[in-house]
Amino acid sequence: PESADLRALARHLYESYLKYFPLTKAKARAILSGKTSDNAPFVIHDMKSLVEGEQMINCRYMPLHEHRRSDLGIMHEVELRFFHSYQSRSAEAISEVTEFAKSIPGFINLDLNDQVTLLKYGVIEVMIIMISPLMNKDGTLISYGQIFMTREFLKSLRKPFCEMMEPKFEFSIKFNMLELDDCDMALFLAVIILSGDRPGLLDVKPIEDLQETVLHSLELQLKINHPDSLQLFAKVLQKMTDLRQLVTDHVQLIQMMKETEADWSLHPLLQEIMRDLY
Amino acid sequence: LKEKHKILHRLLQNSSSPVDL
Repeated sequence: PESADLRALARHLYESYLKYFPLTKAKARAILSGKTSDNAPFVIHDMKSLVEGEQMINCRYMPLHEHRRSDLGIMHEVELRFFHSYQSRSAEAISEVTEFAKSIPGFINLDLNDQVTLLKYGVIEVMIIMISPLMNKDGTLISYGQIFMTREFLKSLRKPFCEMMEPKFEFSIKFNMLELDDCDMALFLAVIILSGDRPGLLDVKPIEDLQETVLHSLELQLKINHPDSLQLFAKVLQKMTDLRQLVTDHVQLIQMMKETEADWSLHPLLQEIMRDLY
Repeated sequence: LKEKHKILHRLLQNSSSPVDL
């Protein structure tokens, strides 16, 4: 019976994951490998294709002004505009992660302050795991898989923008080697969200109890789904250490950009999450 | 804490679909 409960939990979290996250790993890998009936993604590989690609995605924050600017001005503004759009998508993703968290059995019964803390500390880690399937060594899907942005292009942006994605590529390439599927991912995301060691938690015990159940479900899921992959459960859990360092570095970079980029404004939801984070 | 995280709090309290950000 216990094993049946753990399988039911895995199915429930997988269904929530499919409900709240629009681009699954299965879909992303199909797009990246060309095995989909949908159109191939538009490739952004330079400033010209960025401007073209930008017209395909929703840029809410800044109007187009490039016809009034010098070439250098266009580059400067396009980078800022692109990252505003990227922030807007991140805010939407945080909303999706929040809905997923609320679907974890027992989560909404936790102290409301603790729910806030778990999300504050967990969402960026979850988002990094979520973008991993969108990445390969050459670039990343963005905008729900409509666009593929090359890694070389991201590296060619001016500092500090060029430093933002490279650590995520390095992490993702290694993480993708674990070959988790969407159901494995759903359970792992729930484990990350239910971390009982986040700073400032008021009542740790119920969080740890919930996490323990999800951990058992993940362990069973990995045994069944990857019978030949030795120590996969341990390897997946080890990624949580790398994730914390990635988030710390990411937040430091964003906070530095807030100070050095005069035209930079951070989305209010990201401000909330990153304020006093690490 | 929830006072300092009004949007996050709103997302948590919202009962159905993700709210417009």
